[in-house]
Amino acid sequence: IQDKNLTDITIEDLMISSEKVAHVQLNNPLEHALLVLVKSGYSAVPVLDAQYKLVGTIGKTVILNQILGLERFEIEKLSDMQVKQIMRTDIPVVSKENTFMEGLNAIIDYPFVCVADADMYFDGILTRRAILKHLRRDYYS
Amino acid sequence: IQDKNLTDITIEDLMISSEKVAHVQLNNPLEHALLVLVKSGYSAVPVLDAQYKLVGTIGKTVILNQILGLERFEIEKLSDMQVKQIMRTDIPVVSKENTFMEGLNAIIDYPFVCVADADMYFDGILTRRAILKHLRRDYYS
Ligand SMILES: Nc1ncnc2c1ncn2[C@@H]1O[C@@H]2COP(=O)(O)O[C@H]3[C@@H](O)[C@H](n4cnc5c(N)ncnc54)O[C@@H]3COP(=O)(O)O[C@H]2[C@H]1O
Ligand SMILES: Nc1ncnc2c1ncn2[C@@H]1O[C@@H]2COP(=O)(O)O[C@H]3[C@@H](O)[C@H](n4cnc5c(N)ncnc54)O[C@@H]3COP(=O)(O)O[C@H]2[C@H]1O
Repeated sequence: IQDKNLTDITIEDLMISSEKVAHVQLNNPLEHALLVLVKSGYSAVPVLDAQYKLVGTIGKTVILNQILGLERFEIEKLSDMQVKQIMRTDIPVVSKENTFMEGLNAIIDYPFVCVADADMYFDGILTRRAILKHLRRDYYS
Repeated sequence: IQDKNLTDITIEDLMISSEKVAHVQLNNPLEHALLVLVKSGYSAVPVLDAQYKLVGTIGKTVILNQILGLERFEIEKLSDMQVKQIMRTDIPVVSKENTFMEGLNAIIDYPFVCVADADMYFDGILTRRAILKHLRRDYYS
């Protein structure tokens, strides 16, 4: 990647590939999803179906919103609900052949964007950190 | 800012100034801090003392870690603990006179960095989004 300049670099060069991405499944109970998020330390992760196709993302904020009762957090609700009921499905998706600039545009409003092919098979995620590190290197050279 | 190029731009030009930044106080109970985080939607915010000096940051992950019991989340703990017991104090800080490049370096590993003066009076936060938007504009011109 070092020798490529910004117009030649693709999302595949910068993304974290799927095997290294923490994720949850459509049918997981919220309790399991929250544990994955807390243990991994990530605020939000992709949601995949049983065929490892991308279906959405889920984060701590939306889970906590669900359990925010009037007087106290209603933690019991977590075992009654599933990821698919509250995950976010209107998410930007890029392909690994997209350009660096397309990646930069995609992450202006999102800490990460999912990378998938035309059939929605999950390839990985592109993070702001990856883009920023690359921009910094570009500025120093 | 539009007319300045990257070597002239300072952190003050890009930061979100303090009056627009959601924050919590040192002595707030964790229950209050978690509510501020969930209601504002932010994953982490600055912590200030009674004089509005910067003392640290606090986020959902570290609060949720505290209440993660063996069998279930121990939500009662939240009213017993205070922000100052678990906030993060080893945080990067920049000054509003620092340069764009110093800001870019600071946010490589942090979604936001706090801006404060020599006496730690809180001036605002510099976010990755602000840096990325500016880099994108720079690339298009
Ligand atoms: N275990 C860790 N070690 C070192 N630094 C850590 C870290 N966890 C978080 N960070 C730092 O905090 C930033 C925000 O993480 P967050 O979990 O909110 O937001 C993350 C998370 O939602 C997601 N993400 C990143 N890596 C992931 C992975 N391997 N699996 C699943 N989701 C991931 O992409 C977002 C943006 O990530 P990005 O790297 O730009 O930015 C990360 C990174 O700079
Ligand atoms: N209400 C909202 N409206 C529109 N977009 C929203 C939003 N809340 C979050 N986002 C988007 O999600 C990104 C990550 O937010 P997060 O809360 O994890 O992480 C945030 C949060 O921890 C902190 N932050 C941002 N603005 C803040 C504010 N006004 N007060 C306190 N903390 C703030 O700085 C981090 C990075 O912010 P950044 O803007 O780079 O990146 C934000 C932004 O692109």
